[in-house]
Amino acid sequence: STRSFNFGSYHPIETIYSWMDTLVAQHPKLVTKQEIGRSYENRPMYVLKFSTGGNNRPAIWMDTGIHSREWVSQATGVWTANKIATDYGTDASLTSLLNTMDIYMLLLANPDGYAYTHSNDRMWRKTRSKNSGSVCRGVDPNRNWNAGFGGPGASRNPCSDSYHGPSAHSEIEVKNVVDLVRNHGNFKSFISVHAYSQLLMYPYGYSCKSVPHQSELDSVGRAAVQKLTSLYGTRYKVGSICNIIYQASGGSIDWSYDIGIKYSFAFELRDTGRYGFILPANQIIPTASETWLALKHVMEYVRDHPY
Amino acid sequence: ERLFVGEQVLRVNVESEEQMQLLQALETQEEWELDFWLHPVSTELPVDIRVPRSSVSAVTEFLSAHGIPYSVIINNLQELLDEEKAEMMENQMKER
Repeated sequence: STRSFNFGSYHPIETIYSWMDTLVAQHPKLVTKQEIGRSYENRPMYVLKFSTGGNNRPAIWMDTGIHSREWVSQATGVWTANKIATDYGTDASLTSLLNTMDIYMLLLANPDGYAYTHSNDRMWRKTRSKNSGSVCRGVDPNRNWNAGFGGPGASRNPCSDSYHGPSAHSEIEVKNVVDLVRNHGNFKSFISVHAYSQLLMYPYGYSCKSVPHQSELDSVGRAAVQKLTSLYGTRYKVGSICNIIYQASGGSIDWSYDIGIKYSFAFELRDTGRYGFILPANQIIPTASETWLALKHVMEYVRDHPY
Repeated sequence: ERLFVGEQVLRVNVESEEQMQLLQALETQEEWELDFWLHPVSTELPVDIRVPRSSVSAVTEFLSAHGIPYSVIINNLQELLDEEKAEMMENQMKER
């Protein structure tokens, strides 16, 4: 049962996938598991859809693990999905949110990469697609979106960890999400969770110009981070990708913002300054717990500011 | 399976634009096969570099020679990965 699942541990893809089935079985009226397509190596990509009914309700998108080596991101996704399922009906704010909106969670946005970090190379970041004309495999799935694709901050070199790929949405893992979000047509927020730098960012990455909703996104982000920091004092920076990190084109939340999903954010989770990507498993639940406070704030804001 | 025996991860706290540019040049240099976990982008953010064993002394000498402060946050990456794997196995056994 999901109760016996250890959320304070890292799990291989098979365990996470089977856990999804137990979550759905234990919360049949709230959670469904939908296959949104297959990965390059033909692994299923599953979205957990949290819905209390209605037809095509406004929805919130959340993905974790698009860069496979950022294990605390996928682990936080699993914890958060369980949190939503177990708190629905008891947490008044979450309950009211789910009575008006749906939440879609893609826990393993890069399943091939994730499997590869368990079997072959813990440091793998990209997808596992073959690049014609190169011995090097994989595309950076967060440089492959049609938002300033191929611009600064992404590499044309297939051997680079930030290789953007032959064309926008060339990676089936990205295309699957693009198709779902476009077909749905009623997403109001798009949140992508990475690790590690303790940042909460909004568009753009492909340009250093401010987006039209910059001040609103900034204030929402700062308020969300205040809640996150309140739990363990973990300090975050807030700002646009280009201003906080670097110009990085072809990113997911730039794409989602450009197609009209205003509340687009990217998290970079905890950095203890000692382990980098190899964050110890005993940090998973504290990281997920503090992140939840920020996520919940963003989702409540989205609920209260329909557009 | 790829192993990372003797590989270190250095945390560099860049103090000036000049040091930033030196690190950015390091990023394009392929010989040392560096893997930047956190990229040199601003003096406000740390830079983390995974360094293969064969390049550790060259990289640390380079940083020292240019007065760039750094610390070793992971002394032997493979040891940490082995611990991570052992913990996963232990947890799986517990759950089973």
